[in-house]
Amino acid sequence: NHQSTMSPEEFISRIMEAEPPEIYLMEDLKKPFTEASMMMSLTNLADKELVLMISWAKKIPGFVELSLADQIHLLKCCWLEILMLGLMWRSVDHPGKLIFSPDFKLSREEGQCVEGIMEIFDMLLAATSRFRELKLQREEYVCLKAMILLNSNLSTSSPQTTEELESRNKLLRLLDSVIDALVWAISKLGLSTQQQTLRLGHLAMLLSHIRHVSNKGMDHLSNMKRKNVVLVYNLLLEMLDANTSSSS
Amino acid sequence: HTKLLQLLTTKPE
Repeated sequence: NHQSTMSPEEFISRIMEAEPPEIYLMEDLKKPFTEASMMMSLTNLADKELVLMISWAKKIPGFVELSLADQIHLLKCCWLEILMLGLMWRSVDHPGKLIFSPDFKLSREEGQCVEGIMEIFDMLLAATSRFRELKLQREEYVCLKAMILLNSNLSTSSPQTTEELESRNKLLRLLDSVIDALVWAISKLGLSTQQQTLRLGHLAMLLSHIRHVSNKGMDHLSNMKRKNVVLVYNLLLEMLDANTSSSS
Repeated sequence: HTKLLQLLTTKPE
């Protein structure tokens, strides 16, 4: 269990190195958007990002030592939250805009062309504003992203086999490591002890907003798919189905 | 094999 002996500093440097490269949509965007064209661009980008997300997760120290079942379950639970936090990070210095990729930026108003998406854009923009007010640091951002992944599924069923039990224990120790890492990152900012505690609380509370927006987004995407506004395929389809089939 | 499983089980190049 090398991650338990890893210092918070080392843990952060490993997850900083795991960061996926910048991704481009690489499509000729025809403006104004239609409902179908915007949904297609959004889902094409999400599908590309998902492939990189799997590689990213595998680079989180200790993740690949979890059981394969836990790895799959965690990713299926949190993928949209991870995509949304990444979007917030890219958009943090651009008030009122959502920077999906360097070549795909949307203003709040552009959300008007997709039924029901402006509400989600507004929630994304609100959470992004909170991160802007808090002056979220890159080290904190990477910790939060790892926290989302590792905290995404606290299974209700108790582990049945030794393998499941070991994986569950590893997961809990990994969560300890990532919390330690976030606490360490906050401690570098030159705040008073009380301010550090408050910051940790505020950052952690933002995660519940992200979960909420992700649930809204998941419903929206499955509705768009059901109404044939957009054709969802490939890895994105697999990840979406994992959520819609378990909730219905 | 699902795509997710495939991506998780392939060794990094």
